[in-house]
Amino acid sequence: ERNARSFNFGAYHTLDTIYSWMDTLVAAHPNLVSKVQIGTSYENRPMYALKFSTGGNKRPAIWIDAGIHAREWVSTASAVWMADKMATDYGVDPSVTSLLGQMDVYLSIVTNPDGYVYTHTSDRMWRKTRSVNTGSVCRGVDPNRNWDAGFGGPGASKNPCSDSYHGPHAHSEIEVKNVVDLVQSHGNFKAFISVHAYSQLLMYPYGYSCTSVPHQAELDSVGRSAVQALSSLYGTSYKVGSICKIIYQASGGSIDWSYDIGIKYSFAFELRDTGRYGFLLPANQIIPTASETWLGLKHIMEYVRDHPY
Amino acid sequence: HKLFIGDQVLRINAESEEHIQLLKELEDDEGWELDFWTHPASTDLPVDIHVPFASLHAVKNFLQAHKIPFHVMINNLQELLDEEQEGVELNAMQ
Repeated sequence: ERNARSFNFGAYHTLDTIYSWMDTLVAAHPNLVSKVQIGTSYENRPMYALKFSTGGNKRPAIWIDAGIHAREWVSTASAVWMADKMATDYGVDPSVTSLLGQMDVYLSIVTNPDGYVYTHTSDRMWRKTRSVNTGSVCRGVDPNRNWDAGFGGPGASKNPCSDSYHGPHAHSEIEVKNVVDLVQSHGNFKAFISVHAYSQLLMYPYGYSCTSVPHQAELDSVGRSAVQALSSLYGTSYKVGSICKIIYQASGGSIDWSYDIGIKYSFAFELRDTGRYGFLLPANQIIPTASETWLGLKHIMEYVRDHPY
Repeated sequence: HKLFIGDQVLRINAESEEHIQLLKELEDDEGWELDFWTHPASTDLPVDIHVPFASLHAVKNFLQAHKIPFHVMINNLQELLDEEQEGVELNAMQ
């Protein structure tokens, strides 16, 4: 695993292996990729974002996170593949070269490390963080109901035993707070993209409200073009729309928070499933999933690059 | 490791708003320990529910009684998990 070329991208890996692989990626591309520790998790594991940058200070940036829901393994596995793709395509693919010539990309591959480890060691179906809930025997908060965006509203549970428990207060989860602090202290993020699995959706805000965001038409158009690019590879069919309108009302979500603090290009992917496996997508589908997602993601990033604001 | 022997994942294709409402009632019922992988929202999107073995009979009866169409998406969750775990271990060894 110390050799980036021998790493099997078509397999699911433990947290230690992924973290170790990040070092090999950084070592292979020292002038492009660095590993930024954005904080530690509830159980004191380091949280990292890979920073893709060709220089400059606080350039306009794109945030991408995967694996905030622990059991969504294909999200994390796809992010590993896409990190490698972005690094190896720099200087080869004119689009990636141009993007990274103008913007930085921060990619958090395992945004819920405690939960991810727990899915490997104890409960493959675990979704939440692993924080202790005072007064309850149940642990964990849904980190995608914990953001300061309609916090505690419809579509989030106040029951600590629920898989969609919103937590005691907004940003109570250190994993969420670490991302919030990075994004706010940086101050120049132009896009915020969360990668989830599964059900083949590309969504934009809002989830906490069913009213349309001011940039609805533009976000819808960008989303549809991105999905067209994604589908061009294998014909995978995606739906595009606001979280509330294409799934259900859900408050406290990450992309609602990012949009409300002024990051216009806020999107969430729900990656591929064949309709047979749900969260247990077989490892042989990781690379096809990542490959098609990369096309959609790249389209959004190109659009962000070409439409500064 | 938590085991999921005999647990199934059912894929439900709701055909009406009434079906959606019934599935939402099911979601609120904590007694059957159901894990909604996707949630009842509209007839456009399927609803996937991880049903523990102990609740399978009751849930299937509920769906059949209300004529809500479903099929078994994953027949035995643990079998799939075992295959996945085997792959992770094999790869780690390599």
